Amino acid sequence: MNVFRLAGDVSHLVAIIILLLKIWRSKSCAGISGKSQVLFALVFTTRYLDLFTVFISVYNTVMKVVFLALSYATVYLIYMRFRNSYNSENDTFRVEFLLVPVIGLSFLENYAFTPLEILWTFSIFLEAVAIMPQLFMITKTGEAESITTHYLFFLGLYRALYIANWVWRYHTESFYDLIAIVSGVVQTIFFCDFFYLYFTRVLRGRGKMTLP
Amino acid sequence: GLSINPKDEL
Repeated sequence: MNVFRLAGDVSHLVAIIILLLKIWRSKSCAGISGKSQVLFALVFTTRYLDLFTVFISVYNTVMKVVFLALSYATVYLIYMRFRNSYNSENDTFRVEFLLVPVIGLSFLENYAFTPLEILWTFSIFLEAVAIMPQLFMITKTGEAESITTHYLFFLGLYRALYIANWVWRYHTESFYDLIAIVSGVVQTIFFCDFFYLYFTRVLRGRGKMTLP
Repeated sequence: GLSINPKDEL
């Protein structure tokens, strides 16, 4: 554990809580892609199956359970509790175009051809692209509420901090995890365009982020 | 090195 890793986990947690609180307080999930949130729930589910097989640390177990619970709570709020506010007509990204290549890749490129390793690899690859339905929705509608953009900022920050964590671990422990690093870098690149808009538009005091 | 088990990162 290093400061980049801890800060990354904290910003991931902050992102998820921001989104959950926004939906809960406004009693609306307008502008939120339910598809992205289902994909994130699937990411956590397939990655944290090792909760049943190995014990790593109290921190590790608690964070995994919290991420799982919060992601399922978010999906519940979007599709059940506040489903009337869900903009399904704008959440039209074809998820199968992500799932099929990701499933195929996880069978081809993994550390061991075992169910748990393949599912872990699937979760790493899927996480890299899971935000695409949300970014697609923003592009389609041409705008995003500022709270939604804060959520995306912390989610992108988490990925960027994990890269710093990997650089740190490579230098201090000679440790590297190539599948996680390549996917993490790809995932962070998806956020670059958003980061630019976030800093130039949202933080300069407009309520909403509108696209040019 | 490559591959890690157990996987400590989240």
